[in-house]
Amino acid sequence: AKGLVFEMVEKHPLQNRWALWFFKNDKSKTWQANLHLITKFDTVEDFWGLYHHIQPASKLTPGCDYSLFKDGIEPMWEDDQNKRGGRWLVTLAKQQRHTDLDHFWLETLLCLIGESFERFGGDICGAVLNVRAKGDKIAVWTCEADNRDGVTHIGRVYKERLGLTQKVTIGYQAHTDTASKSHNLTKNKFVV
Amino acid sequence: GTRIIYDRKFLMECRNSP
Repeated sequence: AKGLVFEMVEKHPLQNRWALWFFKNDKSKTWQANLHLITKFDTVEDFWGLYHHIQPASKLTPGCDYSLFKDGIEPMWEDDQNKRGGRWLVTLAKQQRHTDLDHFWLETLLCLIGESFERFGGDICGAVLNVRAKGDKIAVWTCEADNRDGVTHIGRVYKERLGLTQKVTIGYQAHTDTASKSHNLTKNKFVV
Repeated sequence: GTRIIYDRKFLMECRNSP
């Protein structure tokens, strides 16, 4: 044998370090006590290592959430980086848990870590997955609801990446509106 | 500065690497 050639396997750095959070609904605890940081990563390879290690979205118990946020931003409205912002919200019908949820969530994660929103990537705070009996939700959170150019660019790119047809619309809601009204009354600030 | 951008195809190829 001529001996083995060892290759240095370099990892591919991401633009941002990301934190994955898990929320498990336990009514005996406060909302914040139910929120757990799983881990942080800042390379493509570490992302996949994590992704393959955790439950797929469709296998989570209803009431659970995953959140992926930039390091330093907590997955809640109250965070300074989120409080003036809002979210592009994708609501799924019950049956889509088995057909679309895992695909949509992975696509959302890839948009974030790959910086698909280009020059408006700085507007991105994170993304949230809610697994719920009445229908699952995925949302991309941005930092400034009044930044029309950034918000609409992100919405268009995101909708295209999910492969949604023109017949489907998704709406952007400011967190201040979501917090002050019951959810089904929250008006969309933008629609794509 | 420059932003490190990875397209979907590249990220998926990394998934399949050993």
